[in-house]
Amino acid sequence: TSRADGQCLACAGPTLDLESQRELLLDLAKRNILDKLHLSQRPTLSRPVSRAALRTVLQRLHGPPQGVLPEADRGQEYEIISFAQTGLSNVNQTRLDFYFSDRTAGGMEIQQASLMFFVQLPPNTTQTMKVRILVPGPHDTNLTLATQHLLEVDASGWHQLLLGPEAQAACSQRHLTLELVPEGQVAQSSVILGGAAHRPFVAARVRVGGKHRVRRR
Amino acid sequence: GINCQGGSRMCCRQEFFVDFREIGWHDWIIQPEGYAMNFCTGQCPLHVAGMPGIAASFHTTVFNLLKANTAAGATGGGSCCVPTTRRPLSLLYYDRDSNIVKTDIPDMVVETCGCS
Repeated sequence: TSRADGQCLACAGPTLDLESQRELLLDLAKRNILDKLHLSQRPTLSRPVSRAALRTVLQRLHGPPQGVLPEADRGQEYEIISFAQTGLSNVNQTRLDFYFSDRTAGGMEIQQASLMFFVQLPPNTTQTMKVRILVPGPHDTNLTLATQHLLEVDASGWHQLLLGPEAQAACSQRHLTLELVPEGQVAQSSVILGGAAHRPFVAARVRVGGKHRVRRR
Repeated sequence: GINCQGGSRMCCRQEFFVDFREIGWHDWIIQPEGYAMNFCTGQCPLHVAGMPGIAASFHTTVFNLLKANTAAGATGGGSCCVPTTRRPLSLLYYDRDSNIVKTDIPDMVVETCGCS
């Protein structure tokens, strides 16, 4: 910010008293962080996350793949962990809804997305789990099946499923709906846990603002 | 780069820590607890324009120009004390949907200052 006489603050040395300078710098730091996160104001938390769920997630978050040199115009990369909002569920299936804030008007490019969920199984049993990806029909009518995956679950604990392009497209559209349907006779006794420390979540690696490379043929 | 100490009036880097609890942002920023933003301050008289560090050849050029044009004739533009190297800040925070987001924000920490 330049002063009335056109001098740039950095050239003319500190002209403010220390307290005003501190206020100015803190305000600058806030604005800098919000601008670079493409936020107009600081977020107000709609649904607090339990410390147990946070601890579970922090064990899974990892930095960018090592040795990846930052390319020019790579755009900003984010890792996003979205906890499931449990939708309509019954003993035969569990519906999970995930919401993603759009980072900028330019939209975001999902690099990779995977579902993490915790299953409690009776000892020495295996379970086939069907994971359905549902997307809104034309004109946002009710949800239709986009694709489904079968997953063999052979022990209690966390299980990961890498999500394909249909699910990634739904994440880019800011709302992803999944259905977990246990198959077979064990179905009744296997439980998909949703408690504080075992909430299912989607981990997505997202890029925003990178110039889309035109592939030359 | 040079860190500001005592009454130094020449261009230097002033350390400045932003504590997220102090600005009331500790509820949505999970990690870190704050960050060293730092800033550049101090004078850049014409005989040190383009200094220090990697701009040495540029500094020599400016210096020769000054000698050739004598200080009086030098343009009034002056040289400013600005960041010459900056580091990214790794942030873990909640977005408005209470998703947990991790990202590296570029150019957030001023490492060194110099005269433009």
